[in-house]
Amino acid sequence: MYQPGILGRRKCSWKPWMVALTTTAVLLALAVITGLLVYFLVFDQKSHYYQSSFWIPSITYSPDLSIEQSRHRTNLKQKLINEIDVIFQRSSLKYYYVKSHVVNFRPSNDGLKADILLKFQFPHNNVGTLKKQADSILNKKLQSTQSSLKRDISLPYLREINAAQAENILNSDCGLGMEYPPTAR
Amino acid sequence: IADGKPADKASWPWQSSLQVDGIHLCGASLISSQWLLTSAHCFDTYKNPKLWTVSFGTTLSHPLMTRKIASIIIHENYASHKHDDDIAVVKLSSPVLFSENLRRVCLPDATFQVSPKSKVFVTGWGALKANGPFPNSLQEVEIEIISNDICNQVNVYGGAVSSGMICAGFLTGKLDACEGDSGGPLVISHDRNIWYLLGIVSWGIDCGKENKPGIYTRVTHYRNWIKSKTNI
Repeated sequence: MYQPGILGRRKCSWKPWMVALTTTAVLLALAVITGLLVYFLVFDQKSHYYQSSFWIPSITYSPDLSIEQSRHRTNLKQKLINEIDVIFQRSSLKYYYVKSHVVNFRPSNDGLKADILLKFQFPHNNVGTLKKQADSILNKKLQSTQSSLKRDISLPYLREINAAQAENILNSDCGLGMEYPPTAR
Repeated sequence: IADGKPADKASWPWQSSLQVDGIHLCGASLISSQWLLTSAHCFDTYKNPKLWTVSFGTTLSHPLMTRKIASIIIHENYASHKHDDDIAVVKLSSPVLFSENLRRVCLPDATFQVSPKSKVFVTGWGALKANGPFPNSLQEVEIEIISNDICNQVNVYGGAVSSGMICAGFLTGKLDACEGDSGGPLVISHDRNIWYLLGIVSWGIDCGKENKPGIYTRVTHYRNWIKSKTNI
């Protein structure tokens, strides 16, 4: 009686080209997923610009604050920008905060007012939430006794302005050009 | 610009090109969103503002932005082919919006002093040497201020440099402004990287020639005239 030949176990024998193809497809899929994640988490951010106004009770307005390159104006601008930088760089928005700019100073019957422009990079999907956070961070900080800045009640919340107008303001100072002398590398 | 090098993008964001029929004729400097400062002699041939176009950005072939000219105001005492009072202000047909690549240069106070040997930059799309080719990309060169006394020596310009002019370059020649750079800026960096407009490219004998440095209109000398015309 013929012992029926035992069928060799059907070896699952993938041909090399099938293995290569599958591996490539899997790697490709992983790369696309990673890319999309990176894009939406990192690159899908957009610049948002907000106007604000601060009241500085401890400083009296003086005419040289309206002279473009006066030392008083330059120093006070830098001081305000440093203070705002610290507020946001030590906050939950530190990864979204880009910079701030002092647009101008105005006299106020009890001190001085400063118009400020803030630039953030927010992901598309939660601009509103992050803006509310920025407002609450500012309000909390400016209410503390340490801060020389107070919220100007005439502009209690951040007000968004469009990019072209904002960039126009951010770049309206004179004389900003090549870094000189070139910083030693 | 003779013996210079191509400028990086946004290094000199106030530099503008004055053109007729798409041909670059002169440089100019943006001093506000609607005013340029340049040389009066640029308009010796074409006085009609409508003939002119202003372009901004580092390359002539692909400008960042262009504008037409609304008006040209030439210094009252300027006379064609003379060097004195070689200054003019140009009003753009509409204001520009500033950006990282388009900004204005600071104007110094009338009292602003600069000492000889101070390092300054002159920029432009002028010829790369006397009777040489014209570049498409903005060129820059670092030069030095030379005192008017030295520039008025017999073997230099023999008394032709007046108090309304400023002399810059090297007596050894080479690095210099050249034909087509007229009207462009001579700037100095002051106080935390802020650039001030010291001079306007005006005249010189040849380009980069020994004992013949460039002569610029001294902006501080005309600071009140500029204010009277532009209110800047």
